[in-house]
Amino acid sequence: FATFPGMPKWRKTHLTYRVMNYTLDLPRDAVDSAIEKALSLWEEVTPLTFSRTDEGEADIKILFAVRDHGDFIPFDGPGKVLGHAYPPGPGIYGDAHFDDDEQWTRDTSGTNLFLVAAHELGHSLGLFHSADPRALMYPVYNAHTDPARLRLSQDDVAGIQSLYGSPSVSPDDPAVPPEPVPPGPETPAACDPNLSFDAISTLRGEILFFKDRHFWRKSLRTLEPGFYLISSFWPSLPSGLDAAYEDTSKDIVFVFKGNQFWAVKGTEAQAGYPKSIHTLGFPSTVRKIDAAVFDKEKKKTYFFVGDKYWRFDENSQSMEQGFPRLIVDDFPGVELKVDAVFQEFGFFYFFRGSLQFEFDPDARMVTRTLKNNNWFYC
Amino acid sequence: YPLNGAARKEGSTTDFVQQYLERYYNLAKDTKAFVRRRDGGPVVDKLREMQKFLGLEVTGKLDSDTLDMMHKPRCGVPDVGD
Repeated sequence: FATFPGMPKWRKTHLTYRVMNYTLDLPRDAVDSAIEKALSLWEEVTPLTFSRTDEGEADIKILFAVRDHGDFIPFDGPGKVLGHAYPPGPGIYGDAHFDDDEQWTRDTSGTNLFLVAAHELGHSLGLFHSADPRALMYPVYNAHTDPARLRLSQDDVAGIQSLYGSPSVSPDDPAVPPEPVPPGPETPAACDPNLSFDAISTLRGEILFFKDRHFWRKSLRTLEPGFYLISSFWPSLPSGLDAAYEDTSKDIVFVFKGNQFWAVKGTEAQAGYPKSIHTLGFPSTVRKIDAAVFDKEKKKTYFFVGDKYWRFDENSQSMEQGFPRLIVDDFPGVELKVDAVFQEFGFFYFFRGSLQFEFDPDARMVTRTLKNNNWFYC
Repeated sequence: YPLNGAARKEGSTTDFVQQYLERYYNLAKDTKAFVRRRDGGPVVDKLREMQKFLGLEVTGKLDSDTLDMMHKPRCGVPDVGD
């Protein structure tokens, strides 16, 4: 099985769905029944529950359409493409579309709606295509499958449970994604104009913005960032981090506080940590790191301390000669000291107070100065 | 110039294969499926990727099993991510 890039999934266990319109090929109750049965396949093996709504916004919107239908991915007439669906998220994300140029049927004389809906709704929940021909999430429609006997394959079950856990586990089980933290008076507000960040790192295609005990988790696919307690993902990590970076070549995020650093792979803390920052080659005069960023192209990590920076070669696992150097000499336009930094789209984004500096490492210049929370579309 | 039947058939199959690989296997849009290269080129690589993913014999060639599979009804979500 596979999940979508960035592993998008629903951050709640109760989801709403809405059937936006109906095909003329089937009675309405046959469509409703096919969708309900398809969702119940996934409901049986996860903590997820579904309820139907007939008006307003729903997490999963289901519609029948032909050719161009407003999402830039037109259907192709009878045959070939039967449907498509979007991974979890707001708006169109999570929605499932069915090509109404197919002949939808309850049996297998035409295209069985239940079989296709069960597959598409697997996408709506976050599963990508499986390479296992026995799996429901295999991309090719199998007209020989008996809809009455359809069961999820072991591969489908393993896939969906990798996202949501099994129905029997308690909400405290780490397999179940933590619920987002509701904002309260004591929690930082994403759109506070004076907001500053402790540390920022990418993680498997997402961006994590750390502040005190919390972090915002921003996927480039979604507008709204998730907001979580650090301890809900990584119980062994401290709060109030100084710096963080992702070594994408190792799929590890390193986080720093004081003279120690930790390593996590996904939600798993790595054994052997915390370690002293001096094992990286810093002199004893360095007591803490302000910010760190891994350069994916050069496989080097930049550590920012006060108005200077060090460069660490991840291949040789050693601090490079000739450092520290002054930040202002090699990153002109960036303020003297930085709170946090990460790399995205080939740029370095430096954060200082409520400001952010987009730095082009090839042109060696700041290309834009931004509010630091513009990633949250404030 | 009107094409003869055979050429038209070959052309339409090539276009179909190219579109299929572009849509589901991220074949670059400007790839020329007709261009023969010693190393096989991107179309052959993508055919192999498709054959491997869908559990077919991996030949890198547009054999009848591969073409049949491409004509089967399927989900519109690509098989490989960006």
